[in-house]
Amino acid sequence: MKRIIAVANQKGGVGKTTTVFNLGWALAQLGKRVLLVDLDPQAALTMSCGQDPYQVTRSLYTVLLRDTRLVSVLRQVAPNLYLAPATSDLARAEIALSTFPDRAFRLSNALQRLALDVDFVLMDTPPSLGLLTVNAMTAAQELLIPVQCQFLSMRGVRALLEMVWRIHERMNPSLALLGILPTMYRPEVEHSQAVLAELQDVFQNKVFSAIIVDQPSVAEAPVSAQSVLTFDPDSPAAQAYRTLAQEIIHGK
Amino acid sequence: MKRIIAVANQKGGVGKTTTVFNLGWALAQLGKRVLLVDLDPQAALTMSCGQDPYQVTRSLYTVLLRDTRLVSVLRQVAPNLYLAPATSDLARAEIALSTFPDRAFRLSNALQRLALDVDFVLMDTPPSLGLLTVNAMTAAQELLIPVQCQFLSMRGVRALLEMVWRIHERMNPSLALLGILPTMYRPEVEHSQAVLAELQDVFQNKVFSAIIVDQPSVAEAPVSAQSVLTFDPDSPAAQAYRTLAQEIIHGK
Ligand SMILES: Nc1ncnc2c1ncn2[C@@H]1O[C@H](COP(=O)(O)OP(=O)(O)OP(=O)(O)O)[C@@H](O)[C@H]1O
Ligand SMILES: Nc1ncnc2c1ncn2[C@@H]1O[C@H](COP(=O)(O)OP(=O)(O)OP(=O)(O)O)[C@@H](O)[C@H]1O
Ligand SMILES: [Mg+2]
Ligand SMILES: [Mg+2]
Repeated sequence: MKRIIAVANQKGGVGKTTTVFNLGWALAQLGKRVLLVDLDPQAALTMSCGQDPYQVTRSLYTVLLRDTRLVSVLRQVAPNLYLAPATSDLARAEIALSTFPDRAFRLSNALQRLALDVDFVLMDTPPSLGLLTVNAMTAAQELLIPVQCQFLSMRGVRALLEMVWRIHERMNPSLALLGILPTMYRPEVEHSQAVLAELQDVFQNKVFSAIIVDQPSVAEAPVSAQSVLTFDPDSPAAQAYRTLAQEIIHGK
Repeated sequence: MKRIIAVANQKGGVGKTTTVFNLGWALAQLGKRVLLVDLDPQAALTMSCGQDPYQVTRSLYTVLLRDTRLVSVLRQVAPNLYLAPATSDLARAEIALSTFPDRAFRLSNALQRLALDVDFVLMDTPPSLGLLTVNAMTAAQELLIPVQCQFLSMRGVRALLEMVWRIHERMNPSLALLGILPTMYRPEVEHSQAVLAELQDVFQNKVFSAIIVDQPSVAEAPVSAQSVLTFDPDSPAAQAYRTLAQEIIHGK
């Protein structure tokens, strides 16, 4: 039974792409077959995988707009790890799709027809609650929300959960919150500690025990199309992403 | 002559809101009269100013959709500093405006009618290149682009400048690049140094000499609705925002 997980938060720069990329690597290293889906027109996930979005000819855009088979745009980027890449024309998808009656379910339909045996599908989304993010949420059964351990990021979670509830009610009753992932945590900074404590207090057991610390090599690894798991394998952040993978496979 | 500056970058979390807020404070402390405009449905700028978006009844939404006078939604948040607040219903503005023939120019029209004498208008935008950001770019004469000193942020600048050029060609010939602002710079991290060097190499004199360092008190100040200029006034980031204000007033 394939697990389909959307990673979303309309607040920008909270670690959505970084989480999809590194969690994908961690699951693949554990022998799971993983498909990464890049729904962000900025194609940060595609770039992190070493692919040049300007060179990609068949992308999610054609899957969503022209019913191209998802399997025909896939690229294998590492053992057990596949990518459905994004291109910048995805930015036009939201407008182009607005006249389709099934505009919110295009990705869901494509994933149901997917002729590839995978254990996990991880979807990266843009920093907005538009149609591309909605497509991820109707295709998913589980939602992972990265929250940066800073004040401005904390404030956006309420609006996001209200939207998730509406999607659950009207479009996808199987959508459930998988968990809230604290990211860019700085244990030596009091404000970061305070935000983490508030997250754990408000969301209780919905917060993963894995906490991703702020670590410069996480931001540097994608320069050479590497995950922090290979670039800085013994580091706290690499260890935290491995812990997260275990929590997701075995349950919290 | 009022200077109208849009602060934009579709990459999330690069310091757009933080820059509008702290630059606004720095200009106001220098005696300039400043209007801050919050075009992001997440209303991070509104929150940073100590306003609760859930309590705001008259916001930019009514200005853009129902021709409400901009001056009627303003709030003074500090000496010389005014705010046009956002609410979450701005998220619906992009769809609601799509049938208006002048949808790209609603803010520009509202600013032209503004019955308030200000020296600077600073506009915060959401992390996307949708209609709200387009409205900021057609209303502005100058564009400031914050770029976080990390790999993923660097890669998005090319797509943004392509869009700016299109806006300049087709909608707002007076739109010019004011400058690129390096943010969250970590002088002790080699990767951060490398990204800054690349920014300065590629964009030359378009990069401000002011460089905003990564400093935890910048993220903490908005918790008490303060700018880093009052919360941690002698700090490197506070000093950098003052330098930025001087550069903008007097030219680089
Ligand atoms: N644990 C971490 N430590 C240090 N840097 C990190 C960490 N996680 C992510 N980053 C860096 O922070 C920046 C923001 O992360 P990322 O791009 O993954 O966020 P995002 O939510 O996907 O952003 P967007 O909203 O633009 O899609 C990136 O430059 C990334 O490399
Ligand atoms: N110089 C800095 N040092 C430390 N933290 C910073 C700095 N500048 C901004 N931050 C923090 O980084 C996070 C992202 O900044 P901010 O929200 O201003 O970016 P943004 O581009 O407006 O994000 P979005 O794309 O979601 O609108 C915030 O939590 C902010 O407080
Ligand atoms: Mg991303
Ligand atoms: Mg912002």
